[in-house]
Amino acid sequence: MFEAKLQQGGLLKKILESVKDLVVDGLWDCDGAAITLQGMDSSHVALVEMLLRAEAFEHYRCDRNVTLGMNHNHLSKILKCANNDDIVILKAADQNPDSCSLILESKNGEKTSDFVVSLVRIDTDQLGIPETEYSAHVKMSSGEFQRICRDLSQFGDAVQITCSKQDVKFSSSGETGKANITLTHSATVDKEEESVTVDLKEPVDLTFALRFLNLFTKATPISDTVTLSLSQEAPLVVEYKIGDSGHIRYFLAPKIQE
Amino acid sequence: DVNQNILSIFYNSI
Repeated sequence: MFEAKLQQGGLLKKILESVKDLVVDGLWDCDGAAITLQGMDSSHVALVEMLLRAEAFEHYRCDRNVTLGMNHNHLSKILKCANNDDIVILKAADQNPDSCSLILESKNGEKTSDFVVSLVRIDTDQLGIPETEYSAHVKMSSGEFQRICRDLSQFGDAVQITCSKQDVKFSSSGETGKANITLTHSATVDKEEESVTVDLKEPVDLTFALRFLNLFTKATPISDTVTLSLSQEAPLVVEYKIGDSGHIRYFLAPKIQE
Repeated sequence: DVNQNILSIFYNSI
């Protein structure tokens, strides 16, 4: 038996909004400690990994490990019926379930809706993501990162991210010309969520497709801050913490010269 | 510029 009760259904709505445009069908692996989701976009350029630990739930029970193949468009239809402060309960049998039940309860307990979502068969296993030493970590406001990605999309399809000393520069160019946005490591920190931290071991200079970064920023409502981890030989990691009980990490392969 | 396959980068980095 798998059963998980989330007090604030809004969190599940936000998580789904942040993955559904990137990954159509995702593997939701449930064990005694957490729910993890992993999936790739159809072109295999980006990968998303979500972790939500048991402590995020008011009630969590998972007698045997179970994998739920979720079609995110179907799940999204159900969660559109939920208010942010509705309680959401997920239920599934623990041996090869072909469906998952979702129960929505209003805060005042006066309305209950229940749904059954058919599960889909996904023939891939979750990948082991290699441990990587990154050359640069940039922590910044998630809203600012969203703004930069959106603004630069007006100028080109790709963004060049350059980290050197205490700066991170985002550049894009196209027919209209060139745009550069530079953020400097904050000298003083009044509000952590508004400050910029650049932790650099080696300079990096990488180019990424803005289309994917704009999809990643759908996770902005989940956290006030975002961390970018960069290394010349590895995919970019864009991480949003889910409070103290999990994260959404997006991995994006850099572009290379044709 | 072209996008790379993320799996090939992960496997190359192991």
